[in-house]
Amino acid sequence: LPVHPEKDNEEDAKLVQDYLNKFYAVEPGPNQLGWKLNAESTSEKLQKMQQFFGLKVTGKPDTETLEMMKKPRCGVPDVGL
Amino acid sequence: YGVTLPGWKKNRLTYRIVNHTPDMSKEDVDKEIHKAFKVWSTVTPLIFTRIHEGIADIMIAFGTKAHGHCPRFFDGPFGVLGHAFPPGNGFGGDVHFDEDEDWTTGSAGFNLFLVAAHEIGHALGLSHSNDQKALMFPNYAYISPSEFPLSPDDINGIQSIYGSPPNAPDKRPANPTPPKTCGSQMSFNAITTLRREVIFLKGRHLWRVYPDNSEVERELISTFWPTLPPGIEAVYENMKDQILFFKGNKFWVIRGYQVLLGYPQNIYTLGFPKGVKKIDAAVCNKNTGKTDFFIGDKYWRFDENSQSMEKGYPRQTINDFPGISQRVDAVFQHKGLFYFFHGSKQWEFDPAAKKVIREIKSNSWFNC
Repeated sequence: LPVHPEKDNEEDAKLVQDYLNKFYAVEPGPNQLGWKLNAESTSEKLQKMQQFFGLKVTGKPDTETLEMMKKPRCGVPDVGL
Repeated sequence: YGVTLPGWKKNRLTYRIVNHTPDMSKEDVDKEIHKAFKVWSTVTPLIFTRIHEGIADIMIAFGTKAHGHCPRFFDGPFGVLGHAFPPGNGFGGDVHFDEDEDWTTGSAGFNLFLVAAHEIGHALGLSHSNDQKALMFPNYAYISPSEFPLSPDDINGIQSIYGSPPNAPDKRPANPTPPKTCGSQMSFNAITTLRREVIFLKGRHLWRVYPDNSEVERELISTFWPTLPPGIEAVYENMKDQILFFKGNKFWVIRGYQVLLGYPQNIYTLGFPKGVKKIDAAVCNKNTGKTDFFIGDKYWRFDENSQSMEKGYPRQTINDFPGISQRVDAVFQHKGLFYFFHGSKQWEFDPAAKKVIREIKSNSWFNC
């Protein structure tokens, strides 16, 4: 059993938040015309990430998703303008 | 693959290695980065030249955490290995590597050649691909440097921006080199507005013109709409921020970059009789909400509101558009006036006064 399950959860939650903010936050383009996009929920961003990586789209930070987030990678966002 | 357009507007690009990682000899760093550029120059017309002073198109540097004025930070060992910016001025085209990583020429640590090749892909205009075999997949994956690292997905992506290398056989049907925009015999297959732009189509290419300033950009049609065939014959922008493309008896409806589901459809669904085989040109009059389709010496009128062809058509074009006596290659509306094109000539027509205002060369929109 994990020694400090609460602590692990906190770390996982922070990992998920950081990852989604860094690679799946859609920023409006500098010359976006018309209405501002509604801010996506964490679950929506998570689904988008899971879809991009071909994972099961659950919207939840399951083990497979956390493993993918821990892999070394490029710092350019996966979604963007 | 994904692209961030418009890519570099030139094939000769410079790069400069601003500093080196202490993990490898300088010679090795220079060699690995040179090899990384060669990966892309092998499959495109691009030529990369290294400079040692001043501002290069692609500036390459190693840094940690917050580095210089870069808007992105690095995060210490592992995690993010590097990042890059799409083509442009300032940070545009620049490549940064996280110096907190262990950079190598082999499989230990992180292979600089592989990461550099990936980041240079971004610096040339590619974004991440969700193809796990692609070099432009976001996660690091070591493959032997002796293997060619680009997957077909990577090659399709970069060639959709820059085309094939000059000496490679062009996989697409042979086509004359893109017409010179300012050639006196310039003509077009189809023309449409697209919000504030005017798009001119011919063969596999399109030109985006911004009438209010001198910008003209030439792209491959497949760069925006890969599923559209070359040789589009007619195109117009309707009242719902959509564009309709016509070729033969088929048409596609597009919104932004997306071809709407269920297309192509037959033009007969619009109300044309079976005898009509193709459309020469089309324009939607934004003032009336009616679209005119020109075919041979006749035209049909379509009501965008009721989505139905009006009764009493076809009519002779010359009767309702005095002065427009030749077959119409292309037509579009700008600031209320119509511009009819045939070969290397165009006619500025006032639909309210029903008369030609003047005859102009077809390439007058290109600031030749």
